Amino acid sequence: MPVFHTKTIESILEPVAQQVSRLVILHEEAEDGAAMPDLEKPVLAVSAAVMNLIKVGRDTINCSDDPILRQDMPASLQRVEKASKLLEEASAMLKADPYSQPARKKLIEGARGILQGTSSLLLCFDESEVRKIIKTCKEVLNYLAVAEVIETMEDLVHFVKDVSPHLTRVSRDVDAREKELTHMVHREILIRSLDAVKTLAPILICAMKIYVQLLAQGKKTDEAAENRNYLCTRMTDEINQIIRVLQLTTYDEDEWD
Amino acid sequence: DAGEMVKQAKVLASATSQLVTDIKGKAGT
Repeated sequence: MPVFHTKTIESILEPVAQQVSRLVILHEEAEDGAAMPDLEKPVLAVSAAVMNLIKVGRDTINCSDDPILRQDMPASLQRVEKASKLLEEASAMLKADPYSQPARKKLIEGARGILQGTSSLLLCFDESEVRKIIKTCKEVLNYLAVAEVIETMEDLVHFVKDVSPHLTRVSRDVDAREKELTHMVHREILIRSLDAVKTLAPILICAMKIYVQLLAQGKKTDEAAENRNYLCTRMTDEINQIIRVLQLTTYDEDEWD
Repeated sequence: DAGEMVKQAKVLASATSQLVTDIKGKAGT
C-alpha cells in the first residue's frame, strides 16, 4: 500500500522519507561516537529552502478563500519552521562539540520535523484542491435536485445550458485527480463512477425531454417521470460516490474493511 | 499557487536529502 496518496506528494517526499528513516536506524543502532562533520552549509541550504516554502505558504494562505486551508496551514508552516530551527541549533552545537549527543538528537528530530511538516503542508494544500473539485460536484448535485421541476422545453434548454459547464469541469477535474492518485482501488472507483456519470448525463436529458414532450401533449407522464427520477437518482449516487472517494486518503483503509 | 508550492517543497526535500546524506556519511561510519 502506498504511503503517500498522490503521485506529486509521493515524488517529493518518498526519497527523503526513506533517507530519514535510515538515518534514524543508523542513529539508534550505531551511536558510534564518531565526530560529526561540519553541517553548516547543508543546514543553511535547508533553512533557505524552508524560508522560501514558508513565504509561498503564507502567500497561499493570504490568497485562499478556503477557510479550512487558512486555519490548518499555519500550523504546518510553524512545524517546518521549528524543525529548521532545531537543525540550526544542532549545527551550532556540533561546531562547538562534534561529538555532542544532544546535537545528534536535534538533527534527527529536525530532519523528521521537516519531513512531517512538509508532508502536512502538502496534504493541507491537496485537501483544499480536493474541496474545489467537491464544490463543483455539489453544483451538479444541486442541478440534479431540480431536474424534476423542469416542465417546459425552454426550461430544459436552460437546464442543459447551465449544468453542462459544471459537468464538463467535474469530468476534467475528476479525470485529472484520478491520474494523480497512488491508490489503485480509489482510482478504479473514480474511473467507474465518472464513466457512469458521462453515460447517464445524455440519457437523463433525453428522459427529461420525453417527460416535457408528453406533458406538453397532455399525455400520461407517470412512467416518463419515474424513468427520469431513476436516472437522476443514479447520477446523484455516482456523484456522491465520487465525492466520498475524493476525500479518502491511503490512511482511510478502515473504510474498505 | 500549486506549482510554486510544489517547487519549493521539492527544493526543501532535496536540501533535506543532502543534509541527511552528509550526516549519514559520518554518522554511519
